[in-house]
Parts: sequence; structure tokens; C-alpha cells
Amino acid sequence: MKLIEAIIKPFKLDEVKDALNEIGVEGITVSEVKGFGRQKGHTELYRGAEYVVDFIPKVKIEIAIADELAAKVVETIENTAKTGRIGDGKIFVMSLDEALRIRTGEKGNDAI
Amino acid sequence: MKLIEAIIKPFKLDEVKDALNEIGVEGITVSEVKGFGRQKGHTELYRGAEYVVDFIPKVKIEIAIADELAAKVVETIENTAKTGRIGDGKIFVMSLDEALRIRTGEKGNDAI
Amino acid sequence: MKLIEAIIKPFKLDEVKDALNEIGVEGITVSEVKGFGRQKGHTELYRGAEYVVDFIPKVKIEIAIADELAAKVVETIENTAKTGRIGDGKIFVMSLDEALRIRTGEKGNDAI
Amino acid sequence: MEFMTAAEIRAKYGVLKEIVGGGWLRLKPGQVTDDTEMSLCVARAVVAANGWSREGIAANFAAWLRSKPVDVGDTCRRGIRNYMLKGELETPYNQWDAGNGACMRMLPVSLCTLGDDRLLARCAVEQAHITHNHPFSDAACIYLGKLVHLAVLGYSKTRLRRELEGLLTSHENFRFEPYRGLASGYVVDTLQTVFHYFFTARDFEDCLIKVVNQGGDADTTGAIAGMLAGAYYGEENIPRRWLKKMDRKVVDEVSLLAERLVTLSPWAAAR
Ligand SMILES: Nc1ncnc2c1ncn2[C@@H]1O[C@H](COP(=O)(O)OP(=O)(O)O)[C@@H](O)[C@H]1O
Ligand SMILES: Nc1ncnc2c1ncn2[C@@H]1O[C@H](COP(=O)(O)OP(=O)(O)O)[C@@H](O)[C@H]1O
Ligand SMILES: Nc1ncnc2c1ncn2[C@@H]1O[C@H](COP(=O)(O)OP(=O)(O)O)[C@@H](O)[C@H]1O
Ligand SMILES: [Mg+2]
Ligand SMILES: [Mg+2]
Repeated sequence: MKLIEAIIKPFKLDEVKDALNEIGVEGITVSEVKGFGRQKGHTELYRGAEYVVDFIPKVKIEIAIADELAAKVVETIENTAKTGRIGDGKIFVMSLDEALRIRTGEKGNDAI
Repeated sequence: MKLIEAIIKPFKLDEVKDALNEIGVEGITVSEVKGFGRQKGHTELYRGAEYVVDFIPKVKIEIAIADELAAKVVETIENTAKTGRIGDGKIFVMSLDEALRIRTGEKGNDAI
Repeated sequence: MKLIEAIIKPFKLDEVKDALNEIGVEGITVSEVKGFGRQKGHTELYRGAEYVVDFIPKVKIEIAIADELAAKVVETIENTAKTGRIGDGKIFVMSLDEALRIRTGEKGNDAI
Repeated sequence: MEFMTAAEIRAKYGVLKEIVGGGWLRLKPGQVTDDTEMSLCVARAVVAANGWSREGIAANFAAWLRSKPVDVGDTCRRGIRNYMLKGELETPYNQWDAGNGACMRMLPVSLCTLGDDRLLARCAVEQAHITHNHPFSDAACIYLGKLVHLAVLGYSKTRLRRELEGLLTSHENFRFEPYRGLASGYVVDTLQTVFHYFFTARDFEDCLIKVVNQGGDADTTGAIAGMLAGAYYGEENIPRRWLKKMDRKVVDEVSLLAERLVTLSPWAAAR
């Protein structure tokens, strides 16, 4: 199993969730984070205002997924979250040793 | 060493912390996250219409732990965080290449 | 590639960011978290007030970095974030299977 | 009533005899959920193809999953997702696949295979394996189909009970006398609940009220009991007041599909 972590522009969250739903993925965990990027002093639109600040609000999505489906999930997030402009974000893929669904005790691919 | 990440129902946090203390685990890092999954959001009244807020507040716990204690930690969280109702959450286990305690420079199992 | 996760005292964030810039690292993702430590009931200074509460505000920094630069990044954070007093925090290092820059589709070391 | 225990139901409703909606999914009265919707996927696929079509069923399951249904079982989601992303029509054997998710879709399978036991067995297992691959689930699906066939053709409860002995002999764990009162999503518990109340109930309403008030996986035990009791007691035995509360469009479509499915069956072809 893999844990996919994507850092994306906040306004892209709904679109990414919908795109994931199209490939049967519904379970995800989301957090609000602050991004600091390679490109300095660029402006980004956030809640209707232009920012020229050092941190930019981002959204982090975590998705645990079976190995054989990981590439498809990465591709889906990439295609949906992309605007082509600076700050679109990153996708990281990590290996999970174990996953467990607390409610039922199911492990491995049955947990997610 | 392992990094255990648990996504649980917020009201279970204190209980889980106490249960972890009971087995000698005190160091944990907690963050507030939003969960999307089979458990559906609460309804809110907005401009006279009821709508479903699609995310559910969850709490994420991260615990770095020595390999030989990981199974016990997972079991403890599972038993304490479980209500048997949808939305109880997940536990993920990842491998750590390295851990370091900033204050002392200690590494490995002595760091956590 | 590695994913470095550092839990540090919030007031140390700017110092750590500057130190990382000095060694050519600009891309980082930051989140606000709550720390629970081995030391119970200790006080910490936070925004000019002394806390004797069970959780302490911390900042989590995530940095994806090429393998050969990981040790340098860890050392930099350690030296900058350290005060020598309880609660300085931890640094964890994980392996990344894959990294991708959403804007360009670049993978691996070119993504970060 | 789904996910409530029998005691919780008694405390809250006494005995629930009316369609009231609510529950963990906050449903409107008469709104249907995954049991009905997945059955509709099967029925529509068979009618559209004028015969059995495993591919058509899977495609309908996928379209249904994408439509953000009000609930989807974990095992069903995984199986349908594997079809969406890998084109697999059969999920590999899994010891944890002994849930009731495949059984709850058996009514359309039974109708279109009326008159042919071998066809029933093949189709029952083919549709089941899209999401659930386990011998307990397979056996349960096949026997539910056989009982529906007998019921629709007018046989007595005694005859049905005799047919069921075949399942109880090959799979002792399905024995429901004495009834243990378990009504979870585990296919053995589900079928024990359905069989216990079906064989002891006096009519459709009595059977359904008792099954649903047992709690547990109540939407599915209710759906399967409804399938058996409906086939056995006939349409006129369904309480008018319940039918009035059902989503009109669903009722109309189900009636239409049911008739079409039977006309496609070997039994109809032989007339
Ligand atoms: N090395 C890194 N490790 C972790 N997060 C990063 C890293 N580099 C960038 N990020 C995250 O990705 C976001 C976008 O990065 P940025 O460099 O601004 O643009 P781009 O991804 O388009 O090249 C940042 O705001 C930050 O949240
Ligand atoms: N594949 C996944 N990856 C990451 N987090 C997930 C995943 N699936 C579920 N979650 C998290 O677990 C929570 C509970 O999941 P849910 O599907 O509602 O119920 P259950 O865990 O009882 O099956 C979600 O709100 C979300 O935070
Ligand atoms: N095992 C652990 N796993 C994850 N985070 C931890 C762990 N131990 C400590 N932490 C984090 O590090 C912070 C500092 O830890 P603490 O034990 O108070 O002091 P020190 O790091 O100086 O020994 C905690 O507030 C918590 O955020
Ligand atoms: Mg259901
Ligand atoms: Mg059900």
C-alpha cells in the first residue's frame, strides 16, 4: 500500500475530490498548510485578494491506496490540480508498512 | 523505527492519549484535519436551506516509536478509538530512516 | 529522495527557514500542530505567556529533498531549532518512492 | 434501523411498523439506498442487453459509484473500483468477502434465470464475484435464487424449506434453528435472520417488521427478506401504506424491469 501526499492550491480541492470520485476513490484526509516555494515574491489569488507574502495557503491531501492503483491516483491529482502557474504544488508517494480500519480491525487493502 | 499515523474521531483524543500513557508512550504530535469518507457530514442551515457539510472534523495523531513497540501502539489506539460506527478512522504505519531529538542530538530509539 | 519532517518550537520557524535558504533549500510545507511531550506539566513560553497545559503549540515542517542533501538539511534544522530546553522537538526522516511537481510533471529530484 | 441494535430500536421506536426515513443517512421516507440501487444496476443491464451481461452489470455499477450514491459498502466499492481501473470483472478470493453485498442483488438474477437452475448458479456467482468472492456468499446467492424461483412458481413454504436443506447440509453454519439473533452484514448472520423470520412469519408485513426490528444490517436483511417474502406472498400482500410512501419513479421502474426480466427467462421461453 502507498500513502500519497499532495500539496495543492486550495481552490482545486473540490475539483480534485470530484476527479478522485470518478475513479472510485472517496476516502481522503485533508489539512490546511502553509507553503513556501522556490519562486519568491510571486502573487497568488486567495479569497479574492492578491498576496505577495512569503507563505501561501495550501491544502494537503493524504490518500492511502493499494499499490496497483497509486499511479492512477497520482495521475488524476496531477491532471486536475494543475494550472500551469507557479505554486501548483507537489505529489509525494510513500510506502505504508500497514494500514488498519479502526471500526472493523480490517488490515491491508481491506482497510482502505 | 516506525511512524504511526492515526486518524480518529476528535472526542476520542483524550482517551487515546491516556491509553498511550498507560503503555508508557507520552510523546505524540496532534493536528486537526478534515475527513472525507463513508461517514457523511453534518447538516447546516444556510440561507434557509439545509445542506450537508461534506467533511467531518478528525484528529491526526503522529507517533514515532521503536519497531518492537509499534504493534502494541497500534493495538492500543485501535481498541480505544473504536466505537464500531462508521468514521472511526484509520491507522497507518510507515518506516522511519532516522529520528533525532533536537535538544540533545540523540538519534534512533533514544530520540523518541 | 527523502521526506524530512521536523516538529519545532513556533518562534523558531523564521530562523529555520532562513538557515534553509542559506543552504539553497526554499521549498517547504508548514503546518500548525499540537505537541504532547514526555515531560509532564512543564511550562513553555508561547506568545509571551507561560503555559502549564498538556499540549504545546508546535510547528511541523515538511521538506522533500534529494538523498545526498538530507543529512545537511537535518543538521541545519537541528542547529537552528535547538535552545537546549525541553520541547525543542524532533526530526524524522522517511523515504519517498516518488515525487512530482504538479505544474510541470517533473519527477524525482527535478520535482523538488 | 441500519446499524442500530434490536435493543436500541425497541428503546427508540417500540416496534417500528411505518416508513419514517431518518437513520444514519438522514433519508427521506421511501428513499432507496445501495441494496435497491445495485439491484437496479443488474436489472437494467440485463434488460438492455436482452440477456445476461456481466460487463453491462459492471459498467452500471461503475456509473452508479460515480454518481455519489448516498452509501456504498466498503467491499462493493473496492470491487467496483478494481473494475473501473483495471477492467477486472472478478475480484480475487478474499476470506473477508463473506458479506451480504452480493446477496442483496439476487432478485433480478433470479427473475431472468427462472426455469434454469444451472443458469441461475452461473449468473448468481458471476454477478457476485464482481465485488464478493467467497464460497459462503456464493452459496447464499445461489440458494436465495432457488428459493425465489420456487416462491414465484407458487410452491409452499414447506417445499422451500426442503430446498434450503441443501444449503444447510453443505454449510452447517447457515443453520438458523435455534435462531441466535445475529443480524450483521456477515452473510451467515444476514441469512439466518432472513430465514428465521421468513419461515415463521404470517405475511409480508409481519416478516419485514420482524426482520428490520432485529436491527444490525437492517437495510440489507430487510431487502433480502422483502425479496423472498415478496416472491412468496405476492404483490397484493405488500401493505398499501408502505407502497404509497415509496419513491414513485423507483416503484414504476422496478415493476417494468421485473416484467421484462421474467419475459427474458428460460421459463418464459418455454411457454
Ligand atoms: N521540497 C519541498 N518539500 C515540501 N513541500 C514543498 C517543497 N517544495 C515546494 N513545496 C510545496 O509546494 C508548493 C509549491 O511550490 P513552488 O515552489 O511555489 O511552486 P511549483 O510547485 O509550481 O514549482 C509550496 O508552496 C510548498 O507548499
Ligand atoms: N484511503 C484513505 N486515505 C486517507 N484517509 C482516509 C482514507 N479513507 C478514510 N480516511 C479517513 O478516515 C476517516 C473515516 O473513514 P470512513 O470511510 O468515514 O469510515 P471507516 O473508517 O469507519 O470505514 C475519513 O473521514 C478520513 O479522514
Ligand atoms: N514519539 C513522538 N512522536 C511524535 N512526536 C513526538 C514524539 N515525542 C515528542 N514529539 C513531539 O516533540 C515535541 C517535544 O517533545 P518533548 O518530549 O516535550 O521534548 P524533547 O523533544 O525536548 O525531548 C512534543 O511536543 C511533540 O510535538
Ligand atoms: Mg446500505
Ligand atoms: Mg446494508
